Amino acid sequence: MNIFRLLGDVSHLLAIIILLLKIWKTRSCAGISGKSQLLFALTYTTRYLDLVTNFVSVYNTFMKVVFLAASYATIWLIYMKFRATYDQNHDTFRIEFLLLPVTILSLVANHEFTLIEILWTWSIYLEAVAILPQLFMVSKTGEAESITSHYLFALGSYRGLYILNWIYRYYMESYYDLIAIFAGILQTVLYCDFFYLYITKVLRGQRLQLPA
Amino acid sequence: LCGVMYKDEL
Repeated sequence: MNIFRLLGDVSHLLAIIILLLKIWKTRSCAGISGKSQLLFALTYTTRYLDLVTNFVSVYNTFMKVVFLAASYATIWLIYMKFRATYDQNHDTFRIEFLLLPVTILSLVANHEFTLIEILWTWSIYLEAVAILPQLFMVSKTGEAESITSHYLFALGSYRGLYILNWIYRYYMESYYDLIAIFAGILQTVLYCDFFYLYITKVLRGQRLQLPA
Repeated sequence: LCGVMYKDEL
C-alpha cells in the first residue's frame, strides 16, 4: 500500500458515496446512467469472485464488500426505488457495443486461460469503458448537475491515481500488470475531456454545460 | 513480476 493507491481507493469510495447520497437525498436519479451502474455492478461481481477463494487482507475484503454492496444498492435505487425518476430516454448508449469487444479481448489477451482469470480480465476491460453510457448521457443532455460532476471527477481520479501507484510499484516492488495498466490508462484517457470541463467550469462555480 | 499472481488491488 502506497499513498497513490490509498488516495485512489479513497477517491473511488468517495465517488460511490457521493452517488448514493445524491440519489438518496434528492429522491431522484435524474441524469444518472443506469446502464453505467449496471456495468460497474458486473465489473465488481466478476472481479471480486476471489473474495471467496483467497484472503488478501482485512482492508481488501472490507473494500470489496463495500464496493459490491454500494453498487447493488445504487442499482436498486435506480431501477426499483426511484425508477420513476430514471431518465431512460437519455440513457440510450448501446452497451452491446462495449460488451462484445470486451468479451473478445478478454478471451484473447489474458494472463491465463482459466475461468476466474478470464472473468478478472473481463472486469478490468469492462471497467475501463463502463463510464461511457454516463458520459454519453451527459453529452446528449448537454449538461450535468454539480453533484454528478463531483461524482464523475472522483471516479475518474481513482484510476488516474492507480496509474501513479503502478509507476511507484514498478520501481519500488518491480511489480507490474500490463492488462491493468493498459486498461487503466484507457479508462483515465476517456475522462480527459470531462476533467477539462470540470476544472474550467465546475470548479469556477459554473454549471457543467457543453458547448452546443 | 508480471502475470497471474494473487491480486491485492481493487
